[in-house]
Amino acid sequence: LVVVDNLHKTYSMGDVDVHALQGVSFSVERGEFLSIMGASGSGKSTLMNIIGCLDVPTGGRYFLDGRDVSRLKADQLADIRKYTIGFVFQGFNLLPRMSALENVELPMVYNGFSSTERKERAMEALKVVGLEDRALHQPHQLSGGQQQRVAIARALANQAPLILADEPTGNLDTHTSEEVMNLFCMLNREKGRTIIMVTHEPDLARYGRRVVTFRDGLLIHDEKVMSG
Amino acid sequence: LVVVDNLHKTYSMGDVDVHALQGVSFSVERGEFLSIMGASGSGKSTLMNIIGCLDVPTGGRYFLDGRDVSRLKADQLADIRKYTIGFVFQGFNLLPRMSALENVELPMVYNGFSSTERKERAMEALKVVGLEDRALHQPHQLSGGQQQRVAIARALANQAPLILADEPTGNLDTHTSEEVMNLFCMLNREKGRTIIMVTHEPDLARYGRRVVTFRDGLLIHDEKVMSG
Ligand SMILES: Nc1ncnc2c1ncn2[C@@H]1O[C@H](COP(=O)(O)OP(=O)(O)OP(=O)(O)O)[C@@H](O)[C@H]1O
Ligand SMILES: Nc1ncnc2c1ncn2[C@@H]1O[C@H](COP(=O)(O)OP(=O)(O)OP(=O)(O)O)[C@@H](O)[C@H]1O
Ligand SMILES: [Mg+2]
Ligand SMILES: [Mg+2]
Repeated sequence: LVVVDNLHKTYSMGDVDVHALQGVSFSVERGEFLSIMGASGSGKSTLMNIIGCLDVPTGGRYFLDGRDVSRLKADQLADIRKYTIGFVFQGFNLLPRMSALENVELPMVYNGFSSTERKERAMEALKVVGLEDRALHQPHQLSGGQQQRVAIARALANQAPLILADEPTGNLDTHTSEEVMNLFCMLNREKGRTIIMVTHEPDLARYGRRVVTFRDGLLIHDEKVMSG
Repeated sequence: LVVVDNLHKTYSMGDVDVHALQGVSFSVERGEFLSIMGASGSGKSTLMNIIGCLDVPTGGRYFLDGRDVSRLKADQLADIRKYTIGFVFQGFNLLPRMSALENVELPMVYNGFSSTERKERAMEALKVVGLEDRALHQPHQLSGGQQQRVAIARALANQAPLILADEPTGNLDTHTSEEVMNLFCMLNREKGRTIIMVTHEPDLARYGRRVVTFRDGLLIHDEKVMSG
């Protein structure tokens, strides 16, 4: 489903270049559950933004479902972001003037769901993350972990086959983090959704079936998780 | 240094009331290192905002250094926030149009440091958190963990006697998190700074000497950490 080939990403800051990705290659099959780990600043979010069609590499290629993403036009990329990918952002990226419910409904607006269906699926997703009684709160009226859970609910509610979760549990207590991991496992095993998740916690990384590790913009390790 | 007495905080949302704090009482001595744990939404950030003089309780009282904070005027509260308290926010709260260096210098502008001293202390703080080569980046040019470390550096650089850290390691890998904890220990033991830290991770909570636990707006547990 996802193939990255020798990806490079360099940011130019005047006379200094920051090499965020220095030649990353790997592939992810449909139905996989992959965890990505690595030190702060090692390039994980940069990679996720490229896979999520939110950013373009400086070099190398990215194929999504066999199509070379760098060859696609802006409206085709927008379609991919709307229909194919559900993104849980590291900074949540909720719209501040909308309620939790409206934030969760937003991706479904594009997907042809009726207004009734959107509201039902959004309330269901909020219930799954334990926030049905916060549906009408705006982001500033929610705790940090609650905002993170709304971002997770938003990625769940539309039916995107690929879920990209960038540090989905950084603001959650241990118990809630495990619930989120079990939820991802269920989506992966029962609903066949492909999941790529960035996490800093080795225990949570092992809910997936494969763990890759980044350092300084390069993949340095790739191992299958022995299910135990 | 910090005494809270039967603190209540209620948010009114039309016909529904959210009781974020339901009668919280405890005290923190000068020189203590206290960790606060509890589930997402249990009231930790709400308490931190009151202790940090950023919010007012609906009921109960808060004494800082013996003074009833609810009796103070706006400019006295502003002075406390500038000189007495260093705050690491859960959402980092960096100013987007300023560089990392300028963000770290900002609290020192009020404290009578000369422009040369501010720059030196800010670069030193950035070096301590491993970001001296990111000094000129703006927040959007930094990774999530790097933004969090800039927020930590900002609380370090000015010499506030009370440090309030709301989830300072949520976006940091294990190794960097431990470095931050060791840094807090050093500030506490060698420089005598009082530290109140919210964390979700039991291992990190034990770097402090006392752990209190919240549930549903109430303190349910308070234990000394046996140093080991
Ligand atoms: N401005 C507000 N209006 C209404 N409710 C609010 C507001 N701010 C916070 N709340 C509610 O108060 C409760 C406590 O929030 P708080 O941010 O203190 O939780 P927390 O313990 O810091 O959680 P987390 O671990 O997720 O950061 C939450 O249930 C939240 O929905
Ligand atoms: N717009 C930008 N301009 C310049 N440098 C950038 C920009 N965005 C990111 N960087 C740099 O690229 C590197 C990789 O950033 P990235 O956000 O991918 O890290 P990360 O692995 O997600 O880290 P974290 O675990 O802290 O979230 C960092 O060193 C960062 O400073
Ligand atoms: Mg990141
Ligand atoms: Mg909080």
